[in-house]
Amino acid sequence: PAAMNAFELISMSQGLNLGNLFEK
Amino acid sequence: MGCFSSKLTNQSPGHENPVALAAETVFSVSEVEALYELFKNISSSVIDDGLINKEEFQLALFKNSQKENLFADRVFYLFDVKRRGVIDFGDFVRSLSVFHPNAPREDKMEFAFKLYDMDSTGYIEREEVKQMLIALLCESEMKLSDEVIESILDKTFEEADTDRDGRISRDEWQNFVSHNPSLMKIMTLPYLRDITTTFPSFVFNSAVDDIAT
Repeated sequence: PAAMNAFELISMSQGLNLGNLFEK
Repeated sequence: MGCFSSKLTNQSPGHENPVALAAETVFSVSEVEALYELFKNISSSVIDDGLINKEEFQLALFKNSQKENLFADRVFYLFDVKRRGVIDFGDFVRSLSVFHPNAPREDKMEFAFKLYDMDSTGYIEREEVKQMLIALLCESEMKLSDEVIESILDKTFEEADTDRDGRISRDEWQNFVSHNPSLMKIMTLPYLRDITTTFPSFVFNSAVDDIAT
């Protein structure tokens, strides 16, 4: 993770994974 | 041509006309109607009032209505365009439209900017990024020392904050994203391309006689 920029890390959050909304 | 006779009856308050919503977004009328099937599922999961509250949003995202998550809060806040503490169908469709694979890249960059500009100052501040990083670490149970966190922030701001004022402006953000296109991955939901096949029941509940696809 230390090699990644902060936004790359942040975008790994489950809370930003809106694909979950489409799971029935 | 272009005429639609609507039999708009028995619809929830806030269920905007699908034809009008399709005209405003990248979705077709059929896709808007398919999204209404999804919206109905989410908005009736706790209280069947035709609106999505935060608990229902969290339940749809995490299968757990009590899970507190900074990022889900941010997304909910941005979807709640009218600032009423709930998401109505029109806001749901307009917000999801940004995540369509065919939506303009500028709209995606702007949405992501607002997501990270937590205090709505028009800048992404270092403290905000730090707060989000720490929230991510807590969520993922990843452990990084303060030193490593600060060095990630240093490196990020070195790249993004080109005028060195300690914060990232919209212009700097656009420039940064264009050099780091992977950051926009979260802004595209491939599911939206196939929404009519995911929710085929929209056909039986259609409020529009002539479907424009």
